[in-house]
Formats: sequence, structure tokens, C-alpha cells
Amino acid sequence: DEEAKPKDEL
Amino acid sequence: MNVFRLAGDVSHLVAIIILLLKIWRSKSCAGISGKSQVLFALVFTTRYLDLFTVFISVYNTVMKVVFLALSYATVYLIYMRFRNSYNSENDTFRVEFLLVPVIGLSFLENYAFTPLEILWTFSIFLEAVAIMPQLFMITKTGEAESITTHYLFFLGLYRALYIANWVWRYHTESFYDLIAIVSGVVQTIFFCDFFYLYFTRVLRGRGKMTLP
Repeated sequence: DEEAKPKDEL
Repeated sequence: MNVFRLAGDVSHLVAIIILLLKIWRSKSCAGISGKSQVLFALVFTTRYLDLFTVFISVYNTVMKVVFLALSYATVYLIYMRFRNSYNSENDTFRVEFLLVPVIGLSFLENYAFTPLEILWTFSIFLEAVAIMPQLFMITKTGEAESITTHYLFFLGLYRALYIANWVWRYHTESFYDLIAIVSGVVQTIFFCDFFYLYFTRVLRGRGKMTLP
């Protein structure tokens, strides 16, 4: 698993 | 935030409002796939679970609430308020053929094996195929009202603009989200056939879009 990305997109 | 993403979000909002207003004003959901709208409500529900736990910006929170509210309102109009105008006999796409692969893939391919991350991945993959029942319904009836094609145009445009946003973000902040990008490209490819018909028939013909 890659690192969880910031979820700033809708 | 960049102009591509903002234009994409606005295009997405316009699409949802076009559809909701069409159903509300015509008091009918003829030609609309209720299954696709349920899938979109599911996309927003599983994607915005962090609505109350993570604060990104006022814009982000407001848009999430608006998308959730409008998508549930649309489902309500189709299956409750104007259910006698719902063409269930034409809305026959087997959504289990979409849900099973999407659920399986979101367990296989994700950034972290946590409920929130898997549900987010599920929503990303589901959104790529959620329009299938609607496109299938149009091919089955052989036509679509022009207002419905405008809805589909803005809906397809939104994710195409997001692809531009991802290219922009990769070059400016070397940020990329592979799951969202791959899924977004697939989603936009599914609209290409419709875009062709839209530009060659609806915008020129100014009438219904009748399929060959």
C-alpha cells in the first residue's frame, strides 16, 4: 500500500 | 485549487442541477435512469464519509453537502415523488455487474486497507461506471431528450477537467493520485462515444439525440 494521499478533491 | 478543478466542480454542479430542475419542472423522470442516480448517491456517500471528521476548507465542506443533498433529492424525485413516470422497463442495466468488480477491485487496489480508504477507493471506481445504466437506457430507447444530453455533457466534462487538474497538479506540486487518475481516465473514455454524438447531433440538430 502506498501512503494515503490527502483527500482535498471532491 | 486551480482553475481546471474549479471549472470541473462547477461543471459537475451544473450537471446535477440541470437534471434535478428537469425532473422537478417537467414533473417527470421519463428517460432518466434511476439506477445511475442511486449509484451517484452511493458514490458521494462513500466518498464523503470524512465530511465531519476532516475539515479541508469551507468550499470543500459546502460542496460535499450540496452534492449529497442534490443527489439524494434526485433519487427521491425519481423513486418517490414522480415514480409513476419512471421507465423501469427501460432501466434494466444489471448494476450487480458493476458493483461486484468495483467492490473486488477496491479491496485489491487501495492506498490503505482501512474502511475509510477502501470506501473512498470504492467510490472512485464506482463513479467511473455509474453512468453505464443511463447510457444503456439511451441506447435501448434509441433517443434522449436534449436536456438530458446537456446533463450528460456537463457530467462528462467535469471529469475531463479533473484530468487537466491532475496534469496541472503533477507539474506544479508534483502531486498525483494514481487511483483517481486511472479511474478518471476510464470514466471520461466512457463518455467519448456520447461526446461524439452530442457534438454531431445535439449541438447541430438542436433537437432530440436519436441514435443511429
